[in-house]
Amino acid sequence: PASNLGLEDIIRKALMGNLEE
Amino acid sequence: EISKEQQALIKLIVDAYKRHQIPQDITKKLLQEQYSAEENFLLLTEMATSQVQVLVEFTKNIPGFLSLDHEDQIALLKGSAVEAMFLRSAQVFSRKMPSGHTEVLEERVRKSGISEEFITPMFNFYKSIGELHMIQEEQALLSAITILSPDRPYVKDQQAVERLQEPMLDVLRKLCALQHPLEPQYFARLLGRLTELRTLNHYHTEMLASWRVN
Repeated sequence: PASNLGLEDIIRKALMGNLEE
Repeated sequence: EISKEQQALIKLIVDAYKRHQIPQDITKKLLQEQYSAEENFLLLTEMATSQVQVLVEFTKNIPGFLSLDHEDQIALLKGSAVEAMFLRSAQVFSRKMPSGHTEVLEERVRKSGISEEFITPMFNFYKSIGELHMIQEEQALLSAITILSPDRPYVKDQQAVERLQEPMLDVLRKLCALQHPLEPQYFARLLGRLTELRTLNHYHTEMLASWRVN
């Protein structure tokens, strides 16, 4: 589970934001 | 026969698939022949981050995905990230590349510190994807189907996800029948690759643990 936190952070940020930004 | 709505769906998915790729500045670094083990590790980490971002941007374009419960969106992406990345990597490896590129990439993976126990099934998977000679529409749809698997951990509304996945499966089935009329088992073979991906996913978890120790 700890190793998946990094993955989840990237996913949450990408879902909220725009990749180009 | 593929309906007009299904054609529009295929176009949407394929356009998103083509639009969202690993940035060139990262892929160029992959092909540099001179690198240390540490540089290699850092680059593979950078690639993995980029692949996840590309995956999310692609997924946002899947019709209906952003209408799902937000936490279910996260659960689907987390649950499918490894499989979707392997599928995309396999598709890249199976394309015709300029002379020498495949060898450089393969060498980089083999010298990354990942154990042979894992590398063998990974390259076997890449080979089995290559043997299918998928067209881009099939690749894009298969990626979307992988992401929209209702049985990922922590997905609350599985039926909502099934309602998105089923039209994709139907379109892919028709596309396979039209594109490969002499291979009636082609669609079944594609679905078989999804089962192989699940096995790779399991290997991946073990691989990460041993790589960390190394």
